[in-house]
Amino acid sequence: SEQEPEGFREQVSALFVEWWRICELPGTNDVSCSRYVLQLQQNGFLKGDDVSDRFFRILIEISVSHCVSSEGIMSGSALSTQQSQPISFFAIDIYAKLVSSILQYCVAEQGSSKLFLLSKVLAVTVRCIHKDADDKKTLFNPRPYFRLFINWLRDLCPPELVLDGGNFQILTAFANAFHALQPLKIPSFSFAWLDLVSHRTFMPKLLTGSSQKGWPYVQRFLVDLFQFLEPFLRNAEFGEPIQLMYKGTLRVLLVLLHDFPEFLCDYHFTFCDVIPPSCIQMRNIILSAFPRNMRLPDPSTPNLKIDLLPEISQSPRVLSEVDAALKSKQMKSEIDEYLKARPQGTSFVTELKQRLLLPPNEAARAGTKYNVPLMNSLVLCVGMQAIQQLQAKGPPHAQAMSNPWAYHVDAALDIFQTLIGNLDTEGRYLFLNAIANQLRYPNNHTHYFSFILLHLFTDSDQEIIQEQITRVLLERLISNRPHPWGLLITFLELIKNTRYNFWNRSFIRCAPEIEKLFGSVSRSIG
Amino acid sequence: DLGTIGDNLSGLSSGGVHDHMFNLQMLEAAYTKLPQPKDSERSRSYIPKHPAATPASYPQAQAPILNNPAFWERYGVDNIGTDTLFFAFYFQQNTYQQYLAAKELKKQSWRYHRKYNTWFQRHEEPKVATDEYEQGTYVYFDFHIADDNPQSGWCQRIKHEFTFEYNYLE
Amino acid sequence: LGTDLTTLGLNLNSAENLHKTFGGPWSEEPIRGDTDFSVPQCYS
Repeated sequence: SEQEPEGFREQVSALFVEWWRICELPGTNDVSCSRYVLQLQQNGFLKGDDVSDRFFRILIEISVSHCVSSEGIMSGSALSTQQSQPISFFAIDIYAKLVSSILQYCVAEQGSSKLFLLSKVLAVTVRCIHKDADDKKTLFNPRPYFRLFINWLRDLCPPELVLDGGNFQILTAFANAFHALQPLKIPSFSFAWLDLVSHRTFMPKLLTGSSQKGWPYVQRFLVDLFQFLEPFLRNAEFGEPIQLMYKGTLRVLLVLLHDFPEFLCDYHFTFCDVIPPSCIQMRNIILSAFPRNMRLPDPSTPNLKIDLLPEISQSPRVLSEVDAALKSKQMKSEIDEYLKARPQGTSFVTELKQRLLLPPNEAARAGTKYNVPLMNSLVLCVGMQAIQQLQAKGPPHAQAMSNPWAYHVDAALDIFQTLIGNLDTEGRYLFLNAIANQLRYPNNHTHYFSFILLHLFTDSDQEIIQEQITRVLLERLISNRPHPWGLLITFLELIKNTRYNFWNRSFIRCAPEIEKLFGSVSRSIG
Repeated sequence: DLGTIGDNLSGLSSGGVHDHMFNLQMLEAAYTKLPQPKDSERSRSYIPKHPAATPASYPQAQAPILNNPAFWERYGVDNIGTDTLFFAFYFQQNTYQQYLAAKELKKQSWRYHRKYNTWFQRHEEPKVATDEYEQGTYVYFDFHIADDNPQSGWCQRIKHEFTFEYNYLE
Repeated sequence: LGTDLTTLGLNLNSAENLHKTFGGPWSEEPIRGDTDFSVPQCYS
């Protein structure tokens, strides 16, 4: 709606045609490009002010409309829904080249540094995409913008780019632009967005290198993605577009699992907050990640002594802010207080269930009565403090951990036992999920929560609780691979150790197919 | 903003967010306009910078077989020769041919150094090898300009005491 | 029960990193040679 000065658009259009001629000439070289850029700078188009914004906005509009109008003209054959029409990116490519040339030749003066101008161009581009998507709705075409970003990533973040300060800021400028284009804000850009944020010229650069300063940006992309998918995946019935989005997400997670497992390890808590409990395999991919320098002992090794594994007493690195949800509900200090002093006669523990519930209006949208991130945060915070107390307390950690209730931290067990006794079926399922989400590669969280789960199994006198514990473990094991190491060793312990008297539980024969399933399980473990 | 997320409603409560049905509608529309593989590929055509005029009887376009991986794998070092692989790598930039030549060179124990943009091959087992680098005597591929120009050309040189840092290994 | 993840076109047992030839979330196979080898200016 901004008023363009009379003739401004025509002027910019003429400049673009002139640039096109320079690109087309066979003898194009750096001299002609830099001369053209200098001319733009002298004419005041590159100050990074409103004139610049208008200049870049009009160039994007010209390039995109040229690109979109070429679609269909170039295609005769009817295409399948998933296949897109042929399209000409010619105008987009030369616009992208113009911006790359401007950033390359623009002399840093009046503060128009490369990074400053790039941020301005990206901000204009993001606004154009938002406006185009809002105006066109289902007719919006994301492909020109996808191509534009790919060109810029290639030119401005080439493979040999050494990621020092300035260059890294170029990457984060793109990361912030992509975050502003996330699916929840522009759903019609979702497929292009996921392709961009996981692109081989982009995502690996944020994850490679010892500094890990790019990790929070990739974590944010995955949270953006899972938050968009969550309402669709929660009910596990979806059409082709969501299926494709889901499959694409699996591919990205598999690349991360294979090439950057430590990233998935360190942020597992955040991702478990936003992945719906029904996406068992997707969550298993994240929970199966383990550090590349670690060798996992085969869980079915006879007489495997878990508590003698060197890694089992080491704390895993958790980069997520585990206690953020507790703090946002002003529960953190009460938890700390209770775990430290375990005051008698307090109603704190019995009131926990109530505080884990969502207000009715939010429950409808969240599809559950419970605040899942708050539940996850409570379970892991209590467990982490209990582990600290165990380690601080007494004899060699291994001995203490082999039988936590020998030195048990009453307060933590109090909380877990009260919750599992007070919560309803849904709440218990989410609570047990929060525990099972810590069963990963050998570390002291896996160790502690494995014993807590088994302890709750024996300690409980209600068969429904034993059945739910079994169900939470089993539904994670019957899904296609991968399966987290900690999950496997916990289930094997449950079904092999006579202390749990597993095979005499009536619920393993509650239906013919369940009986058959356990029959095959018992045969498979001999 | 980069910390953990709040409760699982934060995504739905932040500004500019649409309702579920709208999201589904937009996604279905986007499903027919997926980015295609070629949308993210650079134009693969190789444009010689200084094309030499050749008689019309000569092939004017590159033989398609040059883009066939089998050609490079089967004829490998016995028939094509290392210099030809280097020629394809350095003078057919941004083409599939360059990639295939690089793959063949790697198979023949050449390693590309991203800082020097040059191929190296161990002349003998490295004297030192750590997780970060290896050090020893290497052959490397180079181009030397002789005084009397016509003698310029490809050559391979020996480099003693060279440290190949792995973070420069492509 | 999830998907057989080995059918998504990624070689999960590869000794090499997957991200270099990752064709993208919609691609059923790794990309063909796309590595941008930059060569010394004198060759251009």
